[in-house]
Formats: sequence, C-alpha cells, structure tokens
Amino acid sequence: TARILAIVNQKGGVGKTTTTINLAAALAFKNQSVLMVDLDPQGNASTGLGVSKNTPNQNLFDVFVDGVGLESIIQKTSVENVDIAPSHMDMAGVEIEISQKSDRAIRLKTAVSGLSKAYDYILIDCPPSLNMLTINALTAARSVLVPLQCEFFALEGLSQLLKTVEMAKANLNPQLVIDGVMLTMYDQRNRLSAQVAADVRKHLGRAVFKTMIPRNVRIAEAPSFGRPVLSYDAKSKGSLAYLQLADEMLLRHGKR
Amino acid sequence: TARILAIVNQKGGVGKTTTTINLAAALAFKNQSVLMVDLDPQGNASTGLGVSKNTPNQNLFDVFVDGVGLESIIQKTSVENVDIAPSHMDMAGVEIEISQKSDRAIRLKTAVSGLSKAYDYILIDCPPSLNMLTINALTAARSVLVPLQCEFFALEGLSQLLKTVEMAKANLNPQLVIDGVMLTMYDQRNRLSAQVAADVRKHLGRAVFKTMIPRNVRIAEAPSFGRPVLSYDAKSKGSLAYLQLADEMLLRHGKR
Ligand SMILES: Nc1ncnc2c1ncn2[C@@H]1O[C@H](COP(=O)(O)OP(=O)(O)OP(=O)(O)O)[C@@H](O)[C@H]1O
Ligand SMILES: Nc1ncnc2c1ncn2[C@@H]1O[C@H](COP(=O)(O)OP(=O)(O)OP(=O)(O)O)[C@@H](O)[C@H]1O
Ligand SMILES: [Mg+2]
Ligand SMILES: [Mg+2]
Repeated sequence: TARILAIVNQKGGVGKTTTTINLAAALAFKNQSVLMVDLDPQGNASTGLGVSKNTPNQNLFDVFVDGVGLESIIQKTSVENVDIAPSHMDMAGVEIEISQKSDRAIRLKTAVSGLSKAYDYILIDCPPSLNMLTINALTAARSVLVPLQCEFFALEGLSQLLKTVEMAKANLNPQLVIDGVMLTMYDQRNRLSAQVAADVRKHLGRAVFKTMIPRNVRIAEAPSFGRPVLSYDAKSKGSLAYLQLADEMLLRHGKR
Repeated sequence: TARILAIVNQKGGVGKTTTTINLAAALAFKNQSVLMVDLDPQGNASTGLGVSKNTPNQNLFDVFVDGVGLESIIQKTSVENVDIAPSHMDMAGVEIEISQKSDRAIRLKTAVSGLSKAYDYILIDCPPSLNMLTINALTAARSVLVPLQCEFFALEGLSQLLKTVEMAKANLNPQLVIDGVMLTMYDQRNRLSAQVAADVRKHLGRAVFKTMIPRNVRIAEAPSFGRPVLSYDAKSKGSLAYLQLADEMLLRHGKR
C-alpha cells in the first residue's frame, strides 16, 4: 500500500512545494507511482507542473465539503508516473466551510483511503500554517517530511512544528512518524548555511537526511516552465540532489 | 499622526519580516519614531530584534482577546527610535479565541488608535496567510506594502493578494491604499529575477517602488545577532537598499 507523506513546515518559503514536485519526479524516475495532493490554496504545486487550478468541474473543495471521491479529481501531469489532485481557487474558503463538521480533521484521511493501493507514494504539499488543512495532512499521512531552509528564521519554528506533530500523533494519528528533516537551499558560499546545518544535525542527529539540497537557480527556474528540475535540467546539482534524496527515502522505507 | 503600514503577502518566505525590521530601522535612522507590531505567531520580527516572545505578563494575545491597551505591552528594542509590540507563544491560539466576536476584524484597529500620536510610523508584520490576523492588519492600516520575491511562485499569488486588499478596502477600511510593491531578493546573477522584475513593472507601473532590495547574505545573517542589517553591517548592499527604500517611502508619504 502507498506510503503517505505530509510535507510540512509553517515557516513560509522553505521549499515545501519545490520538494513535493521534485521528490515526486525523482521517485517516479525510480519506478515508483506517485500521487501529489496540492493542499495549499496558493496552488503552487499545481502551477509548478502546468496544471490548472480553475476547472469548472468538481475539485478538491468538493472532496472536503461534499465527500466527493478523490479519484474523480485526479489528473495526469507531464511527468510519467506522477498524478496530481490539484488545488483550486475555491480552496481559499474551505476551512470555514468544514469548521463546523465534527470530522473536519479527517476529511482527507477518508478521501485518500480508497487510493492507497493505486500508488506507491502519496505526497501532500501543505500551506505555510498549522491550520485545519495541515492538520488534515498530518491525520492522513503515515509520515512527515520537514523541509528546513538553512537560515536563521527557519530554525526558530522547528521546535513548535515538532510539538504539533507529536500532538497530531497523540490525538489524531498514532501511526504518524517523522521521516526526517531535509536541509535545503544550502549555500556553501555563506557560513550561515553551515552553522544552521551543523546546529540541526547536533540536535536531531539521524532524524536529519544525509542528502542536502543545494541552493541552485535551475530549481527556481523550472516551475516557470511547468516542469520539475529533473526534466528541465537533468544534469543540474538540484536534480542530482533530489535523485539522491529519493534513494535515501526509499532506503528508509525499506523499498530498496 | 502615525502612518500605519501593513506588510502583507500570503506567499511564504518573501521577506515580510526582513522588510518590517529593516525598514523600521532605516526610517528610525532618518529620525522617524517607529512602532513595529509582530502579528505573526511565528514571532520572527520579535526574535530578529532579540525580543522575547515568552513574557509571563500580559501580551498581544490579551490585547486581542481582552482588549488590554496595546501601549501596556510595548517594549523598547536595541534600535533607537524603534519600539515593538512583540508576538507571543499564546498568539498561536488567538484566531479561534476571537472567531465568535462580532468585532473580530477590528480588534487591532481599536488597539492602535490610541497610539497614532506617539509614533511617525507603525509597521505591522503579517503571517503568510490571508487569515483573520492579516485582515486585522488591513483594517488597522492606512496603507499596504507588498514585498515581492523575484521568483516565479511569488508572482502567482500577487493577483489574489491585490483582490483581497480591494475587498478589505470595500468592506472594512475605505481609507486603505496600496503604497506599493517592493521587489526583493533580486539576484542579478540569474535571469529569472530580471524577468520577474520586468513583468511586475510592466503590469503595475508606478505602483512598484524604484528601489529593489538585492539578495544579500548580510541581510540573512543579521537576525541571528538580533539586529537589523543597518547595525550589523552598515556598509552592506542590503543596508544601503533599505535606506534608499526609506527615502522613497518618505517621499511618497509627503514627509520629505
Ligand atoms: N534548492 C533551491 N534552490 C533555489 N531556489 C529554491 C530552492 N528550493 C526552493 N527554491 C525557491 O525558493 C522559493 C520558495 O520555495 P517554495 O515555494 O517551494 O517554498 P514553500 O515552503 O512551498 O513556500 P510556501 O510557504 O509559500 O508554501 C521558490 O521561489 C522556489 O523556486
Ligand atoms: N534581500 C535578502 N537577501 C538575502 N536573504 C534574505 C533577503 N530578504 C530576506 N532574506 C531571508 O529570506 C528568508 C525569508 O525572509 P522572511 O522570513 O523575512 O520572509 P517572510 O515573508 O517574513 O516569511 P514568512 O512567510 O514565513 O513570514 C529569511 O531567512 C531571510 O533572512
Ligand atoms: Mg508552497
Ligand atoms: Mg515573516
């Protein structure tokens, strides 16, 4: 059955969406079938793969509010072996719509349960906030991947995030584990990156992936072409790093 | 009376906090008295100036929930002419606490109204989301400053943000204007920055500040020392850019 991964960090701009897109592509490259769920109303994961957020048909909002099956909104992407449940403009209002439902925290868990035989991995991109959408991701997921930008402000929110994950595990989802913290936008030209990386490894040890994603302009350019960095520039440092991360992930999950 | 500025963008990691801290310091350097309000529960603006978010006393949460006067929680910072109403751990739960109050959208407006004679500028740092805290900032403010990272995903959210500001102006705060969009993390080594900057200037014209903030590692290092870049490295490109932005801002507001 599928390994369901929530990609979470309430700190903004730390590479959640970039990691969802490029890890999905890297896992697909290694013959895994992958479903991405774009839980961020900004919809960057959808746009980053050239998928529209304005369909007039049923969309992710209807899955949350009316219990429409997730499989009916899934689309293929330009990447082989990668499908997506895209975001939608309507998602900006979804939190208010489900706020009075007693099962508001498990709407996504229910929706993905029928799909876990259809994919090897389900990656959920989350918004920059510990809101009800992120809680839904933590409840539906088997594990959490925390992208951590190698900068000062990004360190600050980490302990709050780890507490929230523990809370979700205790109250909503006992099987939830932290796959790990993934260091990203590592810039070897500046000592701040090295300091943050050393600090995190000292405190969290093995919970930190060995693979570090370097700051690499090809990664930032790729979404403007609607493609993951692996197909935009396969030989770039960014592509190689995400392929290495996929290897390490598969090893941790016993799929290698 | 004080010019109240909301620094807003729901896209994460685009430089909202960095701009609040460094613009405050630059305005203070130009003899303006400045109050910062840290409306983000992450509290990066507070930590970035070395101010604690864990006071056992009354804090910003009590201002929102119990109507405690904002002036009673204001602290001095290490920067002359810059005071702060810091964030607090309790603020993570403030939205739920005020969600049933009929005046939930104007709690901050009421709180700052008594202070507008005490400062030349009040800068409000917002979280990466168009939630009730950001709505409070848009209601209390006279104008909006939108930091825009020169990258692809950051462009995507801009039209949604401008619509939300129009909505706040129509329904909550008729005096609200957009001071401008400020391009930041401009990296002249990569063509993506130039493309985004050209695109934004083409669509928004004069609404875009002439001053661009360059990507500059001294800006990212400064908060780990609890200081604005102006006092961490006064001669850096980052400091000079924020001083230039302050000049441009003062000109737009008729204070020069
Ligand atoms: N390793 C990298 N090298 C260079 N640029 C990167 C890298 N990772 C991400 N970026 C860029 O940094 C910006 C922030 O990344 P991204 O949007 O993926 O973060 P996020 O955590 O999803 O943001 P949000 O909190 O708004 O959802 C984007 O413009 C992206 O292209
Ligand atoms: N001009 C710049 N040059 C280099 N680094 C910068 C610049 N501006 C901001 N940064 C760094 O980029 C990161 C994101 O900036 P910041 O935290 O201010 O954004 P934000 O919009 O407040 O994020 P959030 O959405 O989480 O509130 C920080 O680590 C900051 O130090
Ligand atoms: Mg994102
Ligand atoms: Mg911030």
